[in-house]
Amino acid sequence: TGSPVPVLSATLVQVVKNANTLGIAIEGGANTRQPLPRIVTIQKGGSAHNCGQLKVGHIILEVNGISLRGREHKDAARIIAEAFKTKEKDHIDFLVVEPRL
Amino acid sequence: SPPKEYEDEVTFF
Repeated sequence: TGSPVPVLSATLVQVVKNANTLGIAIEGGANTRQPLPRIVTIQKGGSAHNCGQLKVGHIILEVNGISLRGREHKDAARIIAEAFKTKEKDHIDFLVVEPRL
Repeated sequence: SPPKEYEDEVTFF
């Protein structure tokens, strides 16, 4: 188990793969100032935008039940890319949290 | 160019 992170309002968001792209950008990862990936862009026309529930600023805790804690940027990015690419599921489950101000 | 603190890695999907 990693360092405690205050998770007060984690939300499970299901993004259906209804566009050619997922349409998000993330920053951060283990060993950076932002230890869990954070959504920095949501592109119109992408699956994430179409789903309407993901927001810029959301921090991604899990992807399809896989924890991103302790994963460096490239590893987290690979997990997200594979979740979008796989044909085994027509959607991606994101567990996200809004950062507390 | 952006300040250095914002030069973290970003990946687009």
